Amino acid sequence: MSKQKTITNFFKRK
Amino acid sequence: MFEAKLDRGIVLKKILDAINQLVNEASWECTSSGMSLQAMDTSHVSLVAVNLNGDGFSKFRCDRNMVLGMNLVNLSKILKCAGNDDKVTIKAADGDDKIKLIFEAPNEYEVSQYEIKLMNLDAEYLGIPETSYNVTVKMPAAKFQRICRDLNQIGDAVTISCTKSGVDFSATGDLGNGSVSLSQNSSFDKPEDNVTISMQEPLSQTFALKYLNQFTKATPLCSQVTLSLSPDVPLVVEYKIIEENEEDSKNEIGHIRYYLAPKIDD
Repeated sequence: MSKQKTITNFFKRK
Repeated sequence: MFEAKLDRGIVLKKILDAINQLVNEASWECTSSGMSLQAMDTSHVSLVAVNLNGDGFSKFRCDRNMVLGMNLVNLSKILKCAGNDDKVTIKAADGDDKIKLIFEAPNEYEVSQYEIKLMNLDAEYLGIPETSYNVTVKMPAAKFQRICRDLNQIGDAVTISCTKSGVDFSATGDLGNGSVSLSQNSSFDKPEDNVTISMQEPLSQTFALKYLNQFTKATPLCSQVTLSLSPDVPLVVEYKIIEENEEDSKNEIGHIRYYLAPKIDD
């Protein structure tokens, strides 16, 4: 089963 | 004082059509070099970044940096009042709580003015790291739109696989499965139909079609779309923003980049 990642898993808040 | 004039107002309409279902509210950052916007969808799975170069406008003035927060659905409604051939000017005075939109018809004797309220938005800005991508696919934007729409009939997600022989888009669902394979091709006469694949290493990644179908709302902006992929990083879907002038000349004035987080096996 694949799981949807979020964009904040990859890009950090400034 | 901020003032930006586009000779072809239709470009702004197309930009808003490309983003306003994904994000309802966002802030435009205006600097002397241009206008930009960055926003995530409500579930934080995708991010859209728009960049418009100041020199792409027929008039551009930004005395000091400004952040114009607004409801994009409302901006879109107001832009629908502009004719496709109207010149569109956006004006904002320092410290004001609204912006003015001025539409000048090509007949030169009809001018419309609208004002839209600004909002204070608690925007979260993300740092997008410089990435060198393993795979870059440049293909007709209409073809990509068609593939995403068709495969969404089969399933909720598309697996994009790239090998030496080309790129495969495939989906699986309760009713069965489907796939579309593209190999590199180039046509001297119709460069807009070209498929260009550059690959360092084979790769296979899965993405939610719901978001990709939202991204393809940008298709009217540009004849080609670029997909950039690397293992375990968000996919980038890029459309150049092309202004077509009366003489049929095409001018690249910016870009829209959509970032989509992958689906990863647990």
